[in-house]
Amino acid sequence: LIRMRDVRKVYPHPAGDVVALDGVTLEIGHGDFIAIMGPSGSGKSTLLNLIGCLDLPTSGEVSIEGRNVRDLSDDELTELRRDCIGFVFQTFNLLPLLNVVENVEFPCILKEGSRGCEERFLPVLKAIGIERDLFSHRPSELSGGQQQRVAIARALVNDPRLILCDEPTGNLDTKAGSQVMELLMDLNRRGRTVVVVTHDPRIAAYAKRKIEMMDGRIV
Amino acid sequence: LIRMRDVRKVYPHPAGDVVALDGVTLEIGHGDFIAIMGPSGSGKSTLLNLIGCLDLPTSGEVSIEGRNVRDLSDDELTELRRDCIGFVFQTFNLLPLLNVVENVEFPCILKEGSRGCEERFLPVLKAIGIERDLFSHRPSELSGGQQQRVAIARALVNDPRLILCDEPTGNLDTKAGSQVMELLMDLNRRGRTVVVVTHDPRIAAYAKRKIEMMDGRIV
Ligand SMILES: Nc1ncnc2c1ncn2[C@@H]1O[C@H](COP(=O)(O)OP(=O)(O)OP(=O)(O)O)[C@@H](O)[C@H]1O
Ligand SMILES: Nc1ncnc2c1ncn2[C@@H]1O[C@H](COP(=O)(O)OP(=O)(O)OP(=O)(O)O)[C@@H](O)[C@H]1O
Ligand SMILES: [Mg+2]
Ligand SMILES: [Mg+2]
Repeated sequence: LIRMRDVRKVYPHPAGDVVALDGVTLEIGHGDFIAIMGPSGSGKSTLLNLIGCLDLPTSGEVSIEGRNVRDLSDDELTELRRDCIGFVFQTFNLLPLLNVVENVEFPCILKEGSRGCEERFLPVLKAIGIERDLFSHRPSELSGGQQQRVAIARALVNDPRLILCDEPTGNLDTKAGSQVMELLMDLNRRGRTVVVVTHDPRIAAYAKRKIEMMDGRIV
Repeated sequence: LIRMRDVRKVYPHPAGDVVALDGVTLEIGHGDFIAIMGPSGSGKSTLLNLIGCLDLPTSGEVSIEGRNVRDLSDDELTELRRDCIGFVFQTFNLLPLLNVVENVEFPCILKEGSRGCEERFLPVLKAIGIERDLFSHRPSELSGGQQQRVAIARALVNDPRLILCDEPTGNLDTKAGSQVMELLMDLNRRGRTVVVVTHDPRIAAYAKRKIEMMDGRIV
């Protein structure tokens, strides 16, 4: 599904360029369930952004289903991210002026207009444990863990083939965290490919395969 | 140091008022080291905000060093928060247009103007593991765990007597997380009062006392 060859990612910066990824080669197959671990600053979020086609490498190749990401047009990239990839950001990135329902159904509306989105957001919010009485709350009117779960629900609403989660349980208690991982395992059993960045070995234990990062490399 | 009697906090909301705290009574003594745990949405951040005088209860009393928070003038409250309380927010709340150094020295500059702040931010950034080469980065140019540690450094720069941390290790690997907790333990040994909200039992284990919350109450 995803192939990376000798990928480097450098962030130019006045204080000194940062080599966030320093020659990464990896393959993610259909139906994989991968955990990416490593110290703070080791390049995990950067790697996930490249897998999710949110950014391009400085050098090296990223291919999704055999096609080099560099060769895709802007329209093709947009369509790919909207229809095939669900991304949960480390800092959630919810839209502050929209409420829970509007945030979660947003990718669905982008994909199909507003018909049929109601049946899509209800089951996903239920599965993630967000109650009806919170539906009209805006992100600033939610707890940290509730915001995190709404971000996860939003990533899942279009039933994407590739699910990418950056620290999806950092603000959740053990019970809510297991609920999220059970949901991801269930989606994986039904054929979805899942990649989770996590600092928590107990969360990584749900995955079939682990990748360890250190200083921008896979070790 | 802090005394709360029968504290209720209700957030009015068109969808239905939310009783975030439902009759909380507790005391925090000088030199305490307390961990607050509980499910997502149980009221932990709300409780911490009241302890830190960032908000007032709907009913009930919050006193800090014998003085009811309601009786303090705006100036007295501002001075209290700036000089005596260090607060680490669950979502960091760093100032996006300021770099690491400017963010961390901000409370110091508020307190004493810009003299002497250099000697204050250097040791605290060193203790928390943020290297010099990141000093001129803005929050958006940092990893999630680096942002979290900069938020912690900012809370500690004025050497506050009361240190309040809302999920301070959620984005940190085990090693960086222990480094933060060792720092808090050291500050506690030297007389500072520490309250940490956490979902992680291994982080709570550093505290001398644990408080469990459920549905806005202490259980
Ligand atoms: N401004 C607000 N308006 C309405 N409801 C709110 C507001 N802020 C918080 N709440 C609600 O109050 C309850 C308690 O929130 P709080 O942030 O204290 O929980 P928490 O224990 O810190 O949760 P978490 O572990 O997820 O961070 C939640 O159900 C939340 O939805
Ligand atoms: N826009 C940017 N400009 C400069 N440096 C950056 C930028 N974004 C990230 N970095 C740096 O790149 C490195 C890798 O960042 P990344 O966010 O991938 O780390 P991470 O492994 O996800 O860390 P964490 O576990 O703390 O979230 C970090 O040292 C960070 O400071
Ligand atoms: Mg990250
Ligand atoms: Mg909270």
